[in-house]
Amino acid sequence: NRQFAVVGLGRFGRAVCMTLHHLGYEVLGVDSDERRVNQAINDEIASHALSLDSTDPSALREAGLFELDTVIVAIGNFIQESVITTLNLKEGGVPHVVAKASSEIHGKLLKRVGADHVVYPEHEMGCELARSLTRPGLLERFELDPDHSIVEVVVPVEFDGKTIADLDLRKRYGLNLLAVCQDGKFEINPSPVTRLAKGWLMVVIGANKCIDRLPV
Amino acid sequence: NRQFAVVGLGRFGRAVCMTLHHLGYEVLGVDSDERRVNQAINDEIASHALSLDSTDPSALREAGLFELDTVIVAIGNFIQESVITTLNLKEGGVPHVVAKASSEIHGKLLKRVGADHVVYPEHEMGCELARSLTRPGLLERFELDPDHSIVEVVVPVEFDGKTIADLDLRKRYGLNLLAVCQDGKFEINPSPVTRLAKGWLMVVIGANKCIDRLPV
Ligand SMILES: Nc1ncnc2c1ncn2[C@@H]1O[C@H](COP(=O)(O)OP(=O)(O)OP(=O)(O)O)[C@@H](O)[C@H]1O
Ligand SMILES: Nc1ncnc2c1ncn2[C@@H]1O[C@H](COP(=O)(O)OP(=O)(O)OP(=O)(O)O)[C@@H](O)[C@H]1O
Repeated sequence: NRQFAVVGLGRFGRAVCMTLHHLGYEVLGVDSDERRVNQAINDEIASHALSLDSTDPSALREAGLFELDTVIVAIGNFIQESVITTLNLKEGGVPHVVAKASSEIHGKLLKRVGADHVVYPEHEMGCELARSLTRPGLLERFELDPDHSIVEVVVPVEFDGKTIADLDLRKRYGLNLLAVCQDGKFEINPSPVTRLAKGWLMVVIGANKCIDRLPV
Repeated sequence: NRQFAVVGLGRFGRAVCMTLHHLGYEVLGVDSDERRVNQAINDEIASHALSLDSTDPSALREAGLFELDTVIVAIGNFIQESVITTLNLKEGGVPHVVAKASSEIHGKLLKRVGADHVVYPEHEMGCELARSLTRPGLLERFELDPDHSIVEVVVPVEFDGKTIADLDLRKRYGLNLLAVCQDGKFEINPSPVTRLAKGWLMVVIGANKCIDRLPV
């Protein structure tokens, strides 16, 4: 079974720890702040938790981080610590180092020192929120590639009372209907005679320019 | 056209501002830190940017925030400021206040003072990263409801060289194949005679317990 470590137990790091731990994986939480380590132990979000300074390679080695397959570096506000920690881990032989970045330049530095994967959690969620605010009827978007998506939309008033066959989404909009949802319960591949009602949800797949023509 | 304001120009707040601004919406950026305001003006991520203390209701009124339809409160580390700001905005008559929270208790307080929508960006992305690390073959998951999802998976070696018709995913796994992807280009509704190759991507929809049976 794979073992993980998370360096930096802030909001993001704790969530990574907690999820891995609840999925049954062995995960070690590390932070230079004693209180955060004790918090992680009390909240039982990791198998173990240790206080150490991750910019010190010998501390990482003694704690066994160099033997692990994947380490997540979740330090956002201290770019120097984040970058030095990532370098230490790659030089220590860790195959997969995932690091979070707070800016483009932070991300570039992390890539330079060998981070295998860089994530921008705050930025990505900020963009996602902004997009959802501008198209309130478009609830979620699952981007397949730059031109195609799957979207969950609120059934617009124009579609109220019409059957799926009536709407003929493929011919009129170039979209495939995948599922409809009434009161939180999804039905996949609904029958063409299903009559839609405004306020229901529907999930469609197609080109983005076709999705943009939906009256939502 | 709807107007927005973002209070708190950290990583998350800046991304919300920038995205709304690039989508052509009028957005006002607000922060108590003069440097963050100047940064937002220099980077052209908002239509306007102002320095003010959002815990002061008269400062919010003078800046015109009470006339807006939607305000985003993106203050995470200062719970008191975040909660007071949200209360000010709701008392000032703003119809939609979206606030980010750093913990469950922070979220509860925000709901109590009238936040219309609470988001947990770091927590949500931390959970998402952890899940993606444990099933490397499962690239993205789009949850429809607690029991059904759409997932993007790497075509496993077991499916290499087989046609979609051979695989008969609906009968053998209870899943519908929506799209396949070769070298970054998606094909929606691929023909049943398409021969899959390991390493390609495929997007399927179905019950989570059916998805879990895929050899990825
Ligand atoms: N050298 C170090 N060794 C170990 N932990 C460290 C080191 N430097 C910082 N940390 C820890 O990293 C954690 C996250 O730090 P930071 O404040 O940068 O995160 P953040 O980006 O605001 O996190 P989040 O958004 O996830 O809350 C803190 O708990 C901090 O104590
Ligand atoms: N009373 C206030 N009025 C206006 N701005 C404020 C106030 N209090 C804090 N801020 C600003 O809110 C911004 C975000 O603060 P904070 O450090 O809490 O965010 P954060 O959760 O770490 O953000 P992110 O993760 O998005 O970087 C800061 O730029 C800070 O100056």
